[in-house]
Amino acid sequence: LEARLEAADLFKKVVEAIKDLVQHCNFDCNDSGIALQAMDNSHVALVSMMLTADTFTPFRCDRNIPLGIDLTSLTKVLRAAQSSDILTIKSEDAPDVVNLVFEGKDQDRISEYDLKLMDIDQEHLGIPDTEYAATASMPAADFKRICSDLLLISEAVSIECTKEGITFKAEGDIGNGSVTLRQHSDLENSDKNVDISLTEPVALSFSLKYLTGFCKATGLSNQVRLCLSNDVPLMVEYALANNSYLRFYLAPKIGD
Amino acid sequence: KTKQSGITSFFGKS
Repeated sequence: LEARLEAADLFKKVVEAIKDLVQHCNFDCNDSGIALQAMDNSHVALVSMMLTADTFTPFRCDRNIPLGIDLTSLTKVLRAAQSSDILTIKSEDAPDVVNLVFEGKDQDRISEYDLKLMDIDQEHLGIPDTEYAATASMPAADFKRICSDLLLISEAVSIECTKEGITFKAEGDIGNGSVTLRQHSDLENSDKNVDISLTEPVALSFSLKYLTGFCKATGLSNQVRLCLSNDVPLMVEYALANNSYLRFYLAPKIGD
Repeated sequence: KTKQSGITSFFGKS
């Protein structure tokens, strides 16, 4: 494997966004790119990352290799990379370590780290192709704000999506709160758009602790997409350049 | 009253 990223920033942010949700995971490398799928310890949420080969310049991977990595350790190594550094990830065929090289853009500084790999026996789940009943795209910063505000009211949020908009409702001991985003197009700045497409109304409840955790990915993308169908996990997607993505799935809270 | 469901009850092991 040899994969070179123009800016370490992307990889730093991706790892930062998932490291509190999952601790040990395999980065599955093959000729289509670097993928990762992992559940959190309590098996409530799942993270699915894809960094396509096109994200790297260049990308080369001759054989399928899983790189089992402790994300806490990876975070320590990535701290040494500045956001604008060129990052190269390298690995041998049957590796004990993954090699990370950071090169300063304008300087003659080259940092090189070897990170020990671990054997991780990870369950791989089949995520069914789903035609979601409702899809809502919104500014990622707005979603983060809504989740953190409502977490102060309750540990759960009910998300209701209709043609009129998407509503987040929390009911807690101190009272209730709700936020509605209406569909709108900002002609000056499409990053501000709220776009809703719906085949049938949905209403589902989720843990805000997990949703606020997903929002650590906010810096990766201006917009976030929520995909919902009744009685299936919510998908929260941060789309990245070159068809890469960071997706989180969250199992709903259901009636007792 | 609601309870948290698990992700594995929706996504099968492959």
